[in-house]
Amino acid sequence: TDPSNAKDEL
Amino acid sequence: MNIFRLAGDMTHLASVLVLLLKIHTIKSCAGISLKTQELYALVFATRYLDIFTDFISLYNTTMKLIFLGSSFSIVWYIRNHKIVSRSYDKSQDTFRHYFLIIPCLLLALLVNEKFTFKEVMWAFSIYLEAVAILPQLVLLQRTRNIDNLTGQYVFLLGAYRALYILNWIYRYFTETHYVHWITWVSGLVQTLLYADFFYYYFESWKNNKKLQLPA
Repeated sequence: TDPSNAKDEL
Repeated sequence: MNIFRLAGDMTHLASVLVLLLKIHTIKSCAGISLKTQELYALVFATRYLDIFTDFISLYNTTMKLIFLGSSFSIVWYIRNHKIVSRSYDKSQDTFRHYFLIIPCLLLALLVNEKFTFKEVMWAFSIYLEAVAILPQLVLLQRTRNIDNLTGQYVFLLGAYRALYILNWIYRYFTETHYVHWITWVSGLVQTLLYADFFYYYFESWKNNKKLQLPA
């Protein structure tokens, strides 16, 4: 997973 | 996933469960703002547009489905359930959705990570979530007798936001290129909106008195 991805947050 | 993020998600989940408990078992939605619940349903519907296109994890998809399902069913219960809807006091819950939705939509069109439908909707959902609690806070101020479940519901929602801030600080120091101004600034605004509530919540808890917000 892309570590800088905020879209993995709810 | 770090401990703050997990604790934040679990607190958010707990807030939803507390509200569902009130609705299902006590069959009451007294003191709950339908406006806020409708805004949350809109927040999740616009944020989770990626649910079928981008798979992140089973945890992520499950939680998204729970938040979507619970927010829409809460709205349905308050509007349509024979017994629950009777305890909804429309005359107290007067906040206008449009005052929040339209500015958030305009802001999302101007400030977003990318000018695509999905990204604008995502930014919109972030801005709207930040202010979606306002109708609920206004209603709390008007309610002379805030019952324990309603107080706990709002407290858990605020705690969820505070834990997300700790999650961002943790991620900023442990991950590379983790900088997200849109979520940070909106999240900070969202958490600050709870400051007043937290103050009176802790005061009532400390003095073992019923929670009441000054008008």
